[in-house]
Amino acid sequence: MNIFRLFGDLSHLAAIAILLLKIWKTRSCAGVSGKTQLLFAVCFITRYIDLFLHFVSLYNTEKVMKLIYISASVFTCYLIFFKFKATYDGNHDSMRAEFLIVPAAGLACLINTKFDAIEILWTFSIYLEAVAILPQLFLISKTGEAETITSHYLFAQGSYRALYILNWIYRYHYESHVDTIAIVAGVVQTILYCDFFYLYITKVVKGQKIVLPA
Amino acid sequence: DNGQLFHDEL
Repeated sequence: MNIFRLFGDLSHLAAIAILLLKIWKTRSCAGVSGKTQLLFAVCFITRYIDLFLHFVSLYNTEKVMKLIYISASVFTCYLIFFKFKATYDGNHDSMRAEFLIVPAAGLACLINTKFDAIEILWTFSIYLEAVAILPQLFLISKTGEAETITSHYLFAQGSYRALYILNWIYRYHYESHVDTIAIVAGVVQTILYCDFFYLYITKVVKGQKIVLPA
Repeated sequence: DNGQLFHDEL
């Protein structure tokens, strides 16, 4: 464990908490992509499938974190698609999720470290996570704006990815650890946030809301 | 090769 990974994971937890709090406090999921949240839930379930295959005793932080990620993302989906369904902006959340799921699944079967069910599910979750934010970014580009709290959520989510890149540089340097699939997918994912980072720094940090030109 | 690959990141 190094400081980049620690802060990356904490940032990831913060992102999940910010989104849940936003939905819970405002009793609304307006501006939030249900598809992105559904894709993240699929990512966590397929990545941490080992939790369901073996008896889980909560003796280490990692397992607790995995369970938090899975339950929080499933709960977020429950809020969006059931409890606060009336506030869900389904018409604007129009990116086709299958266009992300199918290529991620296909690529996971073709490019993986080992052709084994658990390993392919892990690889699929990595590829899917790389593009899972796209429906959310697409929704913002369609509505032309993002609430400040949604921007904070995206910033925390993007920071988590950027910190993971620093973590990989650190691990390559000090531990000779290289996981090519995770690194390539992680870099792709981080690049997707760059445009948003620019808007966040030029608008949100200065107290303005993100409004895109029509 | 012990069969199971070990992914230690979350």
